[in-house]
Amino acid sequence: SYILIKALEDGVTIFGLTRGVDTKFHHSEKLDKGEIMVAQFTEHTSAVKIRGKAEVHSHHGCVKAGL
Amino acid sequence: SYILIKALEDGVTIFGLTRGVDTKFHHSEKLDKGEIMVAQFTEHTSAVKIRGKAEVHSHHGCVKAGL
Amino acid sequence: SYILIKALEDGVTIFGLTRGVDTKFHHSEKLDKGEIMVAQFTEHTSAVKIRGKAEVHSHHGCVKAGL
Amino acid sequence: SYILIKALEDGVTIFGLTRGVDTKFHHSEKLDKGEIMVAQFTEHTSAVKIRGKAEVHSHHGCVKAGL
Amino acid sequence: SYILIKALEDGVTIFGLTRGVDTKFHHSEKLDKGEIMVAQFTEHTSAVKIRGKAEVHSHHGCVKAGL
Amino acid sequence: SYILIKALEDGVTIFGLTRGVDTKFHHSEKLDKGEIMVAQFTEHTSAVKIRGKAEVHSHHGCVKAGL
Amino acid sequence: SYILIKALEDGVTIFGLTRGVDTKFHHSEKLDKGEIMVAQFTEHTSAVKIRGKAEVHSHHGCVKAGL
Amino acid sequence: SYILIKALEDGVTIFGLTRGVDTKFHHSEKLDKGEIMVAQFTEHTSAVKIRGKAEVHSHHGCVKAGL
Amino acid sequence: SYILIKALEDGVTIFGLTRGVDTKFHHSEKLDKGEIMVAQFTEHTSAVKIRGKAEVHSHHGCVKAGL
Amino acid sequence: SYILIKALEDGVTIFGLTRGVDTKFHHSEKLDKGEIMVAQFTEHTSAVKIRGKAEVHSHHGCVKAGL
Amino acid sequence: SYILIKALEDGVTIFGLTRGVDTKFHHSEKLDKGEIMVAQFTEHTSAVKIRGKAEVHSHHGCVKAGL
Ligand SMILES: N[C@@H](Cc1c[nH]c2ccccc12)C(=O)O
Ligand SMILES: N[C@@H](Cc1c[nH]c2ccccc12)C(=O)O
Ligand SMILES: N[C@@H](Cc1c[nH]c2ccccc12)C(=O)O
Ligand SMILES: N[C@@H](Cc1c[nH]c2ccccc12)C(=O)O
Ligand SMILES: N[C@@H](Cc1c[nH]c2ccccc12)C(=O)O
Ligand SMILES: N[C@@H](Cc1c[nH]c2ccccc12)C(=O)O
Ligand SMILES: N[C@@H](Cc1c[nH]c2ccccc12)C(=O)O
Ligand SMILES: N[C@@H](Cc1c[nH]c2ccccc12)C(=O)O
Ligand SMILES: N[C@@H](Cc1c[nH]c2ccccc12)C(=O)O
Ligand SMILES: N[C@@H](Cc1c[nH]c2ccccc12)C(=O)O
Ligand SMILES: N[C@@H](Cc1c[nH]c2ccccc12)C(=O)O
Repeated sequence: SYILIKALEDGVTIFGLTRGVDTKFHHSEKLDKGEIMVAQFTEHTSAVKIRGKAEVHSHHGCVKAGL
Repeated sequence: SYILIKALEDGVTIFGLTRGVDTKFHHSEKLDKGEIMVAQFTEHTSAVKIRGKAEVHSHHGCVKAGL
Repeated sequence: SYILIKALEDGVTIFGLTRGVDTKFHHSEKLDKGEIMVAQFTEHTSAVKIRGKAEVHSHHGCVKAGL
Repeated sequence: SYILIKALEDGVTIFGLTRGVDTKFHHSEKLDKGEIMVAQFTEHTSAVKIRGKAEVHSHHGCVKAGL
Repeated sequence: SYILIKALEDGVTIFGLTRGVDTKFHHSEKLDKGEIMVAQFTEHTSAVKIRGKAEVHSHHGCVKAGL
Repeated sequence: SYILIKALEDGVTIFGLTRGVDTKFHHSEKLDKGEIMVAQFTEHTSAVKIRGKAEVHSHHGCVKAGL
Repeated sequence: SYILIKALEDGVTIFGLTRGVDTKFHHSEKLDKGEIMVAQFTEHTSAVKIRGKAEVHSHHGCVKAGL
Repeated sequence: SYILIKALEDGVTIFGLTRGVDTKFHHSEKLDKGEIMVAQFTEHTSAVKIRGKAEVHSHHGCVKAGL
Repeated sequence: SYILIKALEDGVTIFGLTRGVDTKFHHSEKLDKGEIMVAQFTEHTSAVKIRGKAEVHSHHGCVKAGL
Repeated sequence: SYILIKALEDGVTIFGLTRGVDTKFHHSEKLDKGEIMVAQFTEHTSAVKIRGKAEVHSHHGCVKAGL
Repeated sequence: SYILIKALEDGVTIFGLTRGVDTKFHHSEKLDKGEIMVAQFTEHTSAVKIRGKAEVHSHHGCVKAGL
């Protein structure tokens, strides 16, 4: 399963959090306005954090991130 | 399967509870207003607790946390 | 599969009952008003008991606990 | 799969019946009015009996137990 | 998968029929009016017979037993 | 998967046909009016024959047997 | 998966065709008017032929056989 | 998965095509008007060809064969 | 999973393309007007090409081939 | 799972992209107007590119390629 | 599972991000206006990034990328 994130402004950041005993950021991807990232949950990523104005599309519909 | 949490105020806290015989907090993630966390249930996390004003999106729809 | 419990008052208690031949409480989690717990059934938890005013969201919809 | 039982009076009793060649009660859980129990079918429980006024929520909808 | 039986009178009987080459009754459970039994098909039970006035809830909806 | 048969008259007969190279009756169950039988397909039963007035509930809906 | 056949006249015949390299009739079951047969596809039966007036209920709905 | 074919005229022919590197007819079944054949895809049959006036019921609905 | 092709004119051709590193035609089946072919994807066939006027029924509905 | 492509003009090209570390074209199939190709994702094909006027039918509905 | 991307202008770029501990671009595919790419998640690709004006079709519907 995957989620789809569309940046609604420059500088939206998508953090991948590590799977396992520890929970750390293993990667952060910057998106410019209009760019889209489609990301799976994987062996290394069990949580994702989104900062900035963006649409987050998942099984639970479309939720707007940002202020 | 995963849940999606959107913070509606600063300082929303998401606690990961350990899977297994014991039930302890293994991680707590702070979200600022507007930030979103999408988190799976995993080998190490079998329950999640949410404190603060937030939208919690899961198979059971969207439920508002907080006072 | 998991259930989602939202406390509608302070002091809501969620008991985890042991899987196996015996049925005992292995953990009890206290929720304050507005707090949410999302909990899976696991290798150690095959039943859950909820005491106090709360919304219990599961495959069977939303059922209100409490008097 | 699990069922959800909400007690509508004090003293509602939920019996777990043993899986296997024999069918006996291995556990009985008393619920007070308003309390909820969510219980799975397991390696040790292949049938459940409910006595007293209660809502029983399952794949087959909500059925009221009791007189 | 399981079926749910609600007794609409005292003395409703639920028979478990053996799985395997032979088909015999291995257990009979008596329900009083208002009592509910939720029973799975198992390694030992491949058919169930219901005698007396009762609601039988299964994948095929709710069917009333009895005269 | 299972089918549910409700007898609409006395003497309804449910035949279990053997799985395998041969097709013979291995069991016949008599139902009186109002009695219900819920029967799975199993390692020993790959076909079922119903004689007499009865409701047969299956994935394909409710079909009335009998004249 | 199984199909359900209801005979609408006497003498309806249900042929089981062999699974494998050869395709032969391994069994034929005669149904009298009103009788119902519910038959699975099995290790020995990969096709079924129906002759005579009958309702054939399958995943593809109800189709009437016969002239 | 299986398909259901109902002959709308005498002499409808159902060809079974071999699974594997070669594609040949391994069986042809003649249906008279009104007869129905329900046929699975199998280890030996990976394609089916229908000639003559017939209804072909499959996951893709009902399609009429013939001129 | 399978597709169903109904020829709307004589001489409709259905090509089976090889699975694997190479992509070649391993079989071509000619259909006359009104004939129907129901064909699976298999160990040897991972793509199918249709030339001529025909209805192609698949998970994606019915699409008309041909000019 | 497979996609279905119908050419709306001559010379529509369907490229198969290699699965694995490298991403190269391993096959290109030319379709004339009206021709249809139904193609699976396979051990060797993990992406497909379509150039020219065509209908592309997939789980995500029908999308028109081309200018 | 796969996503479908239709370029709405020349020069749309689709980046494949590596699965594993590291997250790098392993491939970028340029699409001209009207071209379509249908791409799976694979052993080597666990995230995809899209830059430029395009339609991105996924389980979460159709989302427009670009300014
Ligand atoms: N390292 C954690 C990351 C995580 C997943 N879901 C969570 C929910 C809450 C807190 C942390 C997490 C794990 O794999 O389990
Ligand atoms: N350690 C517990 C955590 C837990 C999961 N679900 C629960 C429900 C109630 C109480 C505790 C829990 C377990 O893995 O089982
Ligand atoms: N220890 C019991 C707990 C339980 C699960 N479901 C139940 C239903 C009724 C009574 C007890 C239970 C078991 O694992 O089976
Ligand atoms: N010991 C029985 C319990 C049971 C399950 N389903 C039933 C239906 C009828 C009677 C008894 C049962 C078994 O595991 O099979
Ligand atoms: N012993 C039989 C019981 C049974 C199941 N389904 C049936 C249908 C008809 C008659 C008997 C049965 C079996 O396991 O197969
Ligand atoms: N012995 C047969 C019984 C059977 C199942 N389905 C059928 C359909 C037609 C005739 C016989 C059958 C078998 O297991 O295959
Ligand atoms: N012996 C054949 C029977 C069969 C199944 N489906 C068919 C379709 C057409 C003709 C024959 C068949 C087989 O197992 O494959
Ligand atoms: N022998 C072929 C038969 C076949 C199945 N589907 C097809 C589609 C087109 C042409 C031939 C076929 C195979 O098993 O693959
Ligand atoms: N030989 C190719 C055939 C193929 C399947 N899907 C495709 C899509 C495009 C081009 C070729 C193909 C393969 O098995 O993968
Ligand atoms: N070789 C790549 C092809 C690919 C699949 N999906 C992609 C998405 C973007 C870029 C390349 C791809 C792989 O198997 O993973
Ligand atoms: N290398 C990462 C790529 C990735 C997938 N999903 C992500 C979400 C956020 C950040 C990175 C990723 C992984 O396989 O897990």
